[in-house]
Amino acid sequence: LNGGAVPSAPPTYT
Amino acid sequence: MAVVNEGALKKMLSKQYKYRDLTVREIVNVISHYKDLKPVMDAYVFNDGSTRDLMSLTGTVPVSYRGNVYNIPVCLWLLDTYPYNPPICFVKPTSTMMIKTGKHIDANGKIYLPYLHEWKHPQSDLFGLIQVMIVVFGEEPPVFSRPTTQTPYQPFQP
Repeated sequence: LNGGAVPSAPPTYT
Repeated sequence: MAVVNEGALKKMLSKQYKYRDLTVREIVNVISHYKDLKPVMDAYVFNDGSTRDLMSLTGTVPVSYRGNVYNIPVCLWLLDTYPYNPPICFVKPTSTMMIKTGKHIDANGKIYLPYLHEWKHPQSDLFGLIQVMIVVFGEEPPVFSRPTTQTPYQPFQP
């Protein structure tokens, strides 16, 4: 089954 | 290629949608291109507390940022007057993400874009909106991953 893309976000640049 | 069933979509769209054929055609166009956006009928809560069952496109859009591609989680609500009114758009951060408020994003994750503000059918459509979102988010991501707290204390080595 197409589980769909895993949500992701850029790392926090501290 | 998952065949998207227009008939099923039309059934999903509640009777209140005034321009169902136009709306279904746009949804089919978008979800056959952006495979991770799914049509979902759900209750939308308006600012005055009233709720209404509306169609949303929920999932992620691919955004390139600093050489990597991220799947930014979004939810695009279609009012029952769509396409004569713009969608109401949100980023939907997961528990490991935090919203980066700014010119285009408020603390609730609501998305503000000139493309939405100046919405005009038929020049404006869902496909164009998502393309603008991808460009804008590629310059200024609406969400970032929460920093993982590195524990400075090293566990005792027996």
